[in-house]
Amino acid sequence: MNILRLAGDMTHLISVIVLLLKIHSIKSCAGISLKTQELYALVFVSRYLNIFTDFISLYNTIMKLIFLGTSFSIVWYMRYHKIVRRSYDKDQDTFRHYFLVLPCLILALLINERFTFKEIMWTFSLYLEAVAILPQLVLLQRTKNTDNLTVQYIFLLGAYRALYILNWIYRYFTEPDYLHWITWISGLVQTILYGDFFYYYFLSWKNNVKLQLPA
Amino acid sequence: EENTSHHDEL
Repeated sequence: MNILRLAGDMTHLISVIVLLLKIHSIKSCAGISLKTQELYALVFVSRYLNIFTDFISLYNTIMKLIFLGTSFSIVWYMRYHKIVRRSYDKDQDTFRHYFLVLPCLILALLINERFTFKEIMWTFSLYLEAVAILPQLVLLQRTKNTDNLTVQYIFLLGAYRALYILNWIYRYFTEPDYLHWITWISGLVQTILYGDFFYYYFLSWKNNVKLQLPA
Repeated sequence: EENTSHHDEL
């Protein structure tokens, strides 16, 4: 595993920790989209179907368990925790996330590397992950007073895929036959969706003011 | 064989 890939994974891990820290310490999920969190739980379930059948490494298995466990616990907190769920911006978080699932599934059935159940679900998870941030970005745009932890969480989540792109470039040049168009294009789309957010993030950082996306 | 090389990524 190269350093870029490790950095990507760690960024992803830290993003989840930041979100859980927010939920645990201030008992609030204000500004966080439950729609996006539910999509991520679905992404991990469909991608990690091979967790008990194909052993890759201890690191790989542990990370998969962490991402599965944390995504479901975040959804649980936002839906059922008696204090946390009160802070959920239900009226603002109106993105119809189910409309993202079906097109991704159809696309995965049409465009995949191999027509097997596991491979199609893997591909579906890549397509869905690429667009899963959309409800969160819409909510961010609607929220007037976004707290710092939410902004850092979204930034880290975007940075993780950007680091993965660098990892793919590195692997392409160092490993024979490493060619995965579906993964690359999905990852690129995912990162491009962050373009606007990244722009305003750096602007707010440079000017040392609170981030707010223009409506 | 089931494994393709991108399956080692998370």
